Amino acid sequence: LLEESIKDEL
Amino acid sequence: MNVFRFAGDMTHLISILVLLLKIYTTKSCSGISLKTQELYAVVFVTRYLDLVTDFISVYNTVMKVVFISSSLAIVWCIRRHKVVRRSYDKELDTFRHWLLVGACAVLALVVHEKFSFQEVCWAFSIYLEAVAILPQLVLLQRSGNVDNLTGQYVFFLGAYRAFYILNWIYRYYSEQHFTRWISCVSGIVQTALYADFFYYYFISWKNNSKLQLPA
Repeated sequence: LLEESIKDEL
Repeated sequence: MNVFRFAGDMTHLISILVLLLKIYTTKSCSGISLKTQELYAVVFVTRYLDLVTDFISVYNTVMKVVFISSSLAIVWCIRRHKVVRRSYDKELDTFRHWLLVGACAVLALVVHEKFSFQEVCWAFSIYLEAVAILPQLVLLQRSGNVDNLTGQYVFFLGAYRAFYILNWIYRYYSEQHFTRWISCVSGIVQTALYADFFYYYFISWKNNSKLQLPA
């Protein structure tokens, strides 16, 4: 399950 | 990407555009804290280290480039631009912001998600962003009168993180294991720092009077 990490936030 | 986060990013972008507009149209940086702008430049550089290593989306990359380049451009303007630099309130902008940098660096070395260079820098940038506005708020209180564009700049800058808090609440309920306390706690502290500014900003807006911060 691809854990959408918070690092995709600005 | 959810609507709260998009609204937050757009509000953040607007705050930067308002600041650039003020500096460009008035050729003046009076009322703007160079120290806060320097802290933001450090925040963006240390947070977007993955700019060249991880590609997340065109939007993500473009926004990172815009934030880094605009913050560096603003610092350059206030420091080097032959006209703008003359209006810098050097004697009012005396917050010892390197203390904030040191404190956030120590905190990031103690509290982080993983002990890696990138993660510690990321945590550092999150903590630093929370307090980066302090020199600016102190300067506004010292200079007393706040011109419209500066007031709008600080308002949008505060509003963006408030949208991010809604984004974290939304992600907490919509994604199984979304728990990022570092960002959430730091974001709440950041927004809380604007509380009194928002109060006086609302009062001035309601009375349609000039924004006055109590010294």
